Amino acid sequence: SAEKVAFLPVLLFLLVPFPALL
Amino acid sequence: YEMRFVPQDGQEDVDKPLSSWRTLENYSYDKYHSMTEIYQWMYQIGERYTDMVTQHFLGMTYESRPMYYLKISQPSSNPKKSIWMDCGIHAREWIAPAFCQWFVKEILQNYQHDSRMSRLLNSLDFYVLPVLNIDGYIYSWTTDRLWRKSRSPHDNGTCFGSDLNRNFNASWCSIGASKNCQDLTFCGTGPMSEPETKAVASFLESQKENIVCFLTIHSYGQYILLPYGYTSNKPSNYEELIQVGQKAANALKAKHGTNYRVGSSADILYSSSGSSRDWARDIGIPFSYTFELRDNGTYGFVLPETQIQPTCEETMEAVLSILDDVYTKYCLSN
Repeated sequence: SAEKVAFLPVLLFLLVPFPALL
Repeated sequence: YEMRFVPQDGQEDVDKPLSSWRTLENYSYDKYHSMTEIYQWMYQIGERYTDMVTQHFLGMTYESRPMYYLKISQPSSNPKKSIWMDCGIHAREWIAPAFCQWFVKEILQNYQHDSRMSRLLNSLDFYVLPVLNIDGYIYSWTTDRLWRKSRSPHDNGTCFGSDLNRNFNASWCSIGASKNCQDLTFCGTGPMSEPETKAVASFLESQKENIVCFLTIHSYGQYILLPYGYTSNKPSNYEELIQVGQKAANALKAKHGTNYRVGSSADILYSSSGSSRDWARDIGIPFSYTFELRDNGTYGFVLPETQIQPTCEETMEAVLSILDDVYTKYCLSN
């Protein structure tokens, strides 16, 4: 699907400690 | 000026709706929606509530998509003050457009029998921009869920996107922003260099005599932020902004127990220049707030859909609390 969400960046994000840029 | 936009089948090959819905009654406000669906929703809201809602053209995005805002206005001969609310300036913060849609739905479904909303609508007009960064929002659906910036090309097309919330003309790029396009906080090539920023700023400039409250919805962090981010100096009505903001945070907590902090961005989050909130206050809009919605870092920008409803419910309470105070200050005497 063209709208399929890219999952890899999501997993990478979870490794970044809070707070990120809001 | 007013325009009507009818989405055409296949207009956005990369942005087809995930679900099919035909009427507003079937629209799911507890789901995230693609830009195509949001365009269609805006059109249908305008068609369904012809006496209350008009859809207006605001400008074009870098990738030539139209930006529309909804004006919610109860016909009246009385002079009214206005409220501005925008959502989705940062592409990955999907809960923000979900809240703008929730807010519009709540107002329109309740204003006739809810005395509080009826009172607000009698005296205030609302301008709602459900997705400010449309190009970025679509990119976050198709390619990179965590995309933040716009999609304008830089450095000979080797680098994409400006942080639209660093691009306003408020001590532009002086602190908490970067002149390197590779960075998430790239402030653009100059103040208001991005078409999306220009479109919003031009409209707000043209309406600033009437707009008394500017709300910009973000995620995440559980904050109600007030000016400033670019300096530790305080706005002239700082105490009032804190008081109104704290009352809103109390109303929010009463709904589901979520604890928001209230303060200036520089004091309680981080310094940043070129934000729309600071710019709005600097052009004279007295009440200017950024909401950083519900998550505390557990899910970050990827807030599950199960959280949409409680997030919107509690945020609605906070926004209504602010609107009550705006009404008391600017409308009650009239």
